Amino acid sequence: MKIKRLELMGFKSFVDPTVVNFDASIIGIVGPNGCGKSNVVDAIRWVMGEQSAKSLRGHAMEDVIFNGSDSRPPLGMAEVALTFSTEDGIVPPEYAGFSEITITRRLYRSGESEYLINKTACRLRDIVELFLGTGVGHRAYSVIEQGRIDFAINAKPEDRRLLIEEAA
Amino acid sequence: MKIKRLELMGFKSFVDPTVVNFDASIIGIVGPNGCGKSNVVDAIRWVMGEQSAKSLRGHAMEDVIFNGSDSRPPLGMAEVALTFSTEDGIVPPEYAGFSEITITRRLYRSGESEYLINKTACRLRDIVELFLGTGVGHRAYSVIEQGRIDFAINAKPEDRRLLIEEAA
Amino acid sequence: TLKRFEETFALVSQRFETLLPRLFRGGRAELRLTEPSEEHPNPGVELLVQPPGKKLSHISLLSGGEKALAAVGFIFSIFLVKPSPFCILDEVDAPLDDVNVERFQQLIAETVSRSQFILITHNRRTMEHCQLLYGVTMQEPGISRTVSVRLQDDSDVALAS
Amino acid sequence: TLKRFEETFALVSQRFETLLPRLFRGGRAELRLTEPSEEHPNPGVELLVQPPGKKLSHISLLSGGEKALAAVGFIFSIFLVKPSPFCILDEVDAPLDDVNVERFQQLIAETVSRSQFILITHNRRTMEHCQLLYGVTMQEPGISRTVSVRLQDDSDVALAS
Ligand SMILES: Nc1ncnc2c1ncn2[C@@H]1O[C@H](COP(=O)(O)OP(=O)(O)OP(=O)(O)O)[C@@H](O)[C@H]1O
Ligand SMILES: Nc1ncnc2c1ncn2[C@@H]1O[C@H](COP(=O)(O)OP(=O)(O)OP(=O)(O)O)[C@@H](O)[C@H]1O
Ligand SMILES: [Mg+2]
Ligand SMILES: [Mg+2]
Repeated sequence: MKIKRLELMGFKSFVDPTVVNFDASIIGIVGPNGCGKSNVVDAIRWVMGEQSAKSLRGHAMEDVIFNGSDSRPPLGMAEVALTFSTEDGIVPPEYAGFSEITITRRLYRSGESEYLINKTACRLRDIVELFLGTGVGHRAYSVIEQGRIDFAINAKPEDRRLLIEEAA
Repeated sequence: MKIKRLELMGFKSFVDPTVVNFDASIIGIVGPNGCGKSNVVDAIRWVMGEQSAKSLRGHAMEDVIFNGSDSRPPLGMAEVALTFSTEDGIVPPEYAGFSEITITRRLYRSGESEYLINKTACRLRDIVELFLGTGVGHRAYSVIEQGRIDFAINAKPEDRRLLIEEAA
Repeated sequence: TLKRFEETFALVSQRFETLLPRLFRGGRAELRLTEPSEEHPNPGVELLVQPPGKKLSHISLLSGGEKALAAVGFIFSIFLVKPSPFCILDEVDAPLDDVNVERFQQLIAETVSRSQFILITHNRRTMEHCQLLYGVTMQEPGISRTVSVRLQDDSDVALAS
Repeated sequence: TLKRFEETFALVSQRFETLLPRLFRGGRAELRLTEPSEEHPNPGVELLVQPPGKKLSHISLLSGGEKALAAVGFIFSIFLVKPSPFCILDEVDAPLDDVNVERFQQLIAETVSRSQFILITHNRRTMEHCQLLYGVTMQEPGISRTVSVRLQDDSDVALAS
């Protein structure tokens, strides 16, 4: 389930449709302070099912929708799509026939959400279940947000246990 | 009250008597991870009266005394002396005649502490009073420990108020 | 699931004990379970790290860079027991000096056969180890766009559109 | 002392409003007092920062580097109202990119006539702005010693004994 492609639109500072291809094993994301690098990480965690606005650095989930700039008005919707390759064989049985899987998440200012797997509408549960047992998930030990590397050190012992429980 | 000289002995990883001269206006301290740079900052805050072991990254105040290495046994005492110049005129009236002021703090494993101003024994209160109103002090806004720059941003509004109260 | 936790814990702590001395070029490290208490019936996990030549001390006495390196070691120990298809690290190299950045990169190079890495960084040495670099710019204030990037010799990272 | 707090707050917020747009090359910033409540009878201090071209947002939406720069701006605003003889900053430049490191250094250059700065850093650009560099080494594991340091051209910082 390696990441092949990420598509963002109206998500945080990515107002226009943006495609990021991850065609390599070690990919660097670089750029000046405040340009949107960590927003890419937020987009990946969000489409994988993250439900806490606070852990996406906002107050309400609506904060992920582009809220305007000097030159552009706010948008009414945020959409992120993440495409995985299934070449490594880590794929749930019902998707065995596919060479890639795309998950999509949309949020409207009205508060309505939509989730899709390979362009077919589904529920959040279906997306979360897709990742169960693979070691990835929006809260897994495989995504370390900015400033959180010390988490493993400064955390309480019972919080560190959670990290190991995820891998169990 | 610019800093002229710092002398450490048995303080954290500075087991042997060490002198650092601060003869410039912008001084850099550099070196590999874990070599003792932040221990220098801890030494300055400690000699100026810091009473919380936790804010010096320890559990008990005894943690500031050199606790041994592969080649050296633990010591029984930590001593730090900090010398200020009085050229800029910021000096309490009772020390007006001096061209420099040295404050010294010692801690023995027995738990006994000693404080000195210009080599004369005094109490902790005397050291703390020396700095009152100058903007420096072990907790002042003028010492930002490692990883604490975000403190002003992530702090609660009433904590930020404290920073301004200190300057009032 | 308690049995599964204990099995996984044993595997992770084995990895941790061998990985940390390699990262720190010596010293030793250990994971321990804490005593269960009324408040926390499930045992928690304690990290003990002893950099080379130093006394075994509580992790809070470590320096900023040593803590970051120990945390990377802990995460990778879990990773080696249960590899995940991809791993995203956002500026974990910020507190590391040049020597430790290289050690961090070596660790990635050893694990990359099983997982994909996405690294956000300002550190040139880390950029040099990436196979592909994506630049994010905000030439139009408030609007993020991506550009492809090529590392040029000594000048700054060149952003191409 | 409430009157003194209000006077100092007014001065600090004036400084903050002019300093932040200079640091961010545009945009605006403001300090506000929060409404006193039962729990906190004394009003607290809120920071509002709007980087150039962006909407005024809660400070938690800022990026890591923007937060560090805003925090430096806040500390220096207090500093300019009540200068202290010296200021010690331990790796505050870690989250900053090269452009913001230069802006941070300019701020120091403007304030250095009133105060002495002691900067702990791994960043070469910051080192280049120091008048004096002290190296700390641990050649004997666990034992810190100081050495005098000279910046050499492109190679790593040379540690001399
Ligand atoms: N809903 C939104 N609409 C528009 N812009 C947003 C939204 N949410 C966040 N932003 C903007 O995104 C920017 C932060 O981006 P991000 O945290 O990705 O920066 P970064 O590239 O990681 O920077 P650094 O190197 O400092 O960590 C902020 O300036 C913020 O104003
Ligand atoms: N009482 C003590 N006796 C001996 N060594 C100690 C004592 N207290 C702390 N140390 C050692 O000091 C080291 C930490 O030093 P310090 O935090 O100053 O490093 P640093 O130079 O700031 O590194 P970094 O660049 O990673 O922030 C630790 O490795 C710790 O073992
Ligand atoms: Mg970031
Ligand atoms: Mg340090």
